[in-house]
Amino acid sequence: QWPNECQLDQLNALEPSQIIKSEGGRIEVWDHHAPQLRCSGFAFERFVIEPQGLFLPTFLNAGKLTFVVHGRGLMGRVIPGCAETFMESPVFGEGQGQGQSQGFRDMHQKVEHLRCGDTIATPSGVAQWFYNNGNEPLILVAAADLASNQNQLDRNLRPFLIAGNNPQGQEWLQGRKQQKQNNIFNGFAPEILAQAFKINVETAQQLQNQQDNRGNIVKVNGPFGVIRPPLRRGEGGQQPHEIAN
Amino acid sequence: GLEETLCTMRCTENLDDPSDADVYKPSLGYISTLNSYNLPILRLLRLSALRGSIRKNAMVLPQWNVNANAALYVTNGKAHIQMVNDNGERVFDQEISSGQLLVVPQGFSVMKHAIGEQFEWIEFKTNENAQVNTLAGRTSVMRGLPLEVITNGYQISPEEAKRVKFSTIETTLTHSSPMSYGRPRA
Repeated sequence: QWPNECQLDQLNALEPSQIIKSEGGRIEVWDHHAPQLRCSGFAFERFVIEPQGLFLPTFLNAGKLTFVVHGRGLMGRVIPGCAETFMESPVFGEGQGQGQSQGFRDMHQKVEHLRCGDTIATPSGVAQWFYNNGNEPLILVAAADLASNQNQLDRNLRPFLIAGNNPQGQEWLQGRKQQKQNNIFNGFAPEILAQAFKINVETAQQLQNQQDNRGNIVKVNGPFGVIRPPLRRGEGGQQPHEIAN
Repeated sequence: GLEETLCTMRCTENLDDPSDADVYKPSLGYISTLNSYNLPILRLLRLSALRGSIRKNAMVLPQWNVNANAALYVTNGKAHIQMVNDNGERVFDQEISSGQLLVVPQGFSVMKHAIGEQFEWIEFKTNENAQVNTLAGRTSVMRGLPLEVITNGYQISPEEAKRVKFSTIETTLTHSSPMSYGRPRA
């Protein structure tokens, strides 16, 4: 897009140019307009998620690789068209109808444990969330390839927030007036959301997070009991039970 | 498609036959897609298409293009369309009618609501296997999220979160009643 973007006379080490603070952590963003980043097509971010911090579902306009630098946590990605394969078995024998609703708790797509060294590939448009269930900050670095065919917009990193918001705005977007970045539900009329989700308008307004100043990483109060598999061998110092064949 | 060569490649596919539709609801309409799986030459062109036809008061659930831009051309009827950008701003909130063209950039969420007797459109997408992700419905992003993420993300009760997740059982098309859409958000 820029004819001379790779005429690099000198390279230097780069530090983040924007820090987006949230209730449960922060996101540090490198300026992808810096010459060497612009030439390579990379956008780079670092996520610091405090214990009990939940990075709310977000998708990008580009594919990215994420590396776990420190800590441990949980990660979920919602891939279009894939089934909710993590579910609790319904409780039988409680009587039909009523028992069915009491016995059922939740079902969702795959959730994975994360630990240091894990590298996660995420295609463009796939919503992803992280939760820090450890005692130390969960630190992730992510490189998005803005120059690939996966990104069909301009060479700007564009996070689309499904929940939460970014009160500081996207300072790295040139030409856009700085303003709060809202989640995508905020742009729809609440009446439309109510009809699409078959919920009442008040709940639809809640989805817009308009009165919410927690940012895009929120603190979870109480247990975070998502359905998830047991830890792999060696993770978190725990050993799974040996099971004979 | 491996058996096809450039010289013998099939180049034509009809998208107007409801019996070939990917989504068909007699009272709501149908949606057909054309991609490199059913027309392999599209792998060369890196393009795909979607044909939609919905009846009055049918709604295409809010969705976004995962890996493509789209050009939407209205072939018949009219609809109210709302579109939201990455900043959560409503960037389109208008009626669109026959002969008009609307560009839907990658990632922008869009909702279509037929207001005439019928709304028909063709979408051209800049990926040979374009995918969409929906915000509401049985195969939506909300269905794929754990309840705990929804309750904490939107500060709603578990019961409300269950309703958000499970009330809409359709995947693409649903009924909607005539409504006022509220004022465009700045």
